[in-house]
Amino acid sequence: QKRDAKRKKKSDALSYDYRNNPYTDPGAQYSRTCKIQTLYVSFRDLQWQDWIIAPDGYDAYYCSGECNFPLNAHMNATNHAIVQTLVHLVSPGKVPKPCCAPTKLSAISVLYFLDESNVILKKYKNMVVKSCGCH
Amino acid sequence: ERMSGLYVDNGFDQTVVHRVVSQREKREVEHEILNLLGLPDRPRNTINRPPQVKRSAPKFLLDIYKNALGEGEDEDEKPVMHRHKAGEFDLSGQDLRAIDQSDVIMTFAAHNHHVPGVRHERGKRLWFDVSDIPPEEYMIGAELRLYHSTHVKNRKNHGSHTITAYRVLNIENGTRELQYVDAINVTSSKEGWLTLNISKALDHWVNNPDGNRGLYLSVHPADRSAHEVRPEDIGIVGFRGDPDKQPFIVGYFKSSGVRESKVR
Repeated sequence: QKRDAKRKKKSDALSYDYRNNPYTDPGAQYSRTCKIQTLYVSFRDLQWQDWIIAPDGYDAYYCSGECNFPLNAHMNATNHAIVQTLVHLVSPGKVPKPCCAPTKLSAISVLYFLDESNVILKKYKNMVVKSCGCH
Repeated sequence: ERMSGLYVDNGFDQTVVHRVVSQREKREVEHEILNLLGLPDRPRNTINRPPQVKRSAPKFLLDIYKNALGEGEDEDEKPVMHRHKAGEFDLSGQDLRAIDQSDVIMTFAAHNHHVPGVRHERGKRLWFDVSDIPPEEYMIGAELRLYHSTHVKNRKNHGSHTITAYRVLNIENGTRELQYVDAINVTSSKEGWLTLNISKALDHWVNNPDGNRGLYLSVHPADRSAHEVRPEDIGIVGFRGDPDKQPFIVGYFKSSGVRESKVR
């Protein structure tokens, strides 16, 4: 990734809008803290809506960002995450920060055709992130 | 500022310029997610003919999806029984309990399928392709759903009738070998869906696919005062009837937890 990015930078320095990228925009500090993010997979855009009957798409939520203290008001952190952060401050080169990960998950149900006449309604457990926090 | 440790997923090296993924890469990620869900590709035989949602079997599951499960599911929400809205399929308390316990619900539409050695008897034999049921799934229950219409042309058979479902073991030289499955009484004035418990028959077909010769429906006046009549003569809709009233079976399954891997 590093090599690729450096090559890109040299050859086409203006091909990306760095201001829209939370990792490169200096003003986007808030968006880099641990929080829930969405990658919506639209069955309709994929033109699969004729055999995936419901839902229209899947909210593939994920957790992303850094676990820096003080945590913002609505973010959960385990006691161990706090210990991990303190140890990280002591030895930043040896010990990583706590991990931004899901704290609550729920299921989704998908209704789709198995063939032209048979249909299945399937529940997928622990597929939707309800909240994120530092572990 | 010193660099921190090596991160698995949240250490952002400030010297690296992160790039935004292209539309093609985003599409690849979407396909990977669908692959994870076990939905790698469209089902067989549907490229030129999109399947029809207006048929009874998909409508039934859509009814469950909209009225019983709803969107935005939550593991600690109330059970299905307490949040079910009335749909058109008259779900019983037993159905709602099965929905609550199920990880997978499958419906199978009736076919006009010829089985070698079995004489075709119009309207009385129903066959279902249940080969897609994974053997590792634990079956909670299964039911046959038949639509009883009160609008029958030239109705000769009034009053109450008993519909009995049998599993077809064999039919040779006009002699049927049948095994009793379930029975239900219906009056000529009752319009709507009828359900028969066919759990044992479906379980047998899953474990013995070659033994799937379908179900035989026998209809008699409830008092046994007359001979057997054809199901359509008392208003039972067959697989040639209105698409949203055709017979189908429903299977409720508990997942074994084994994630299926599909070849892409």
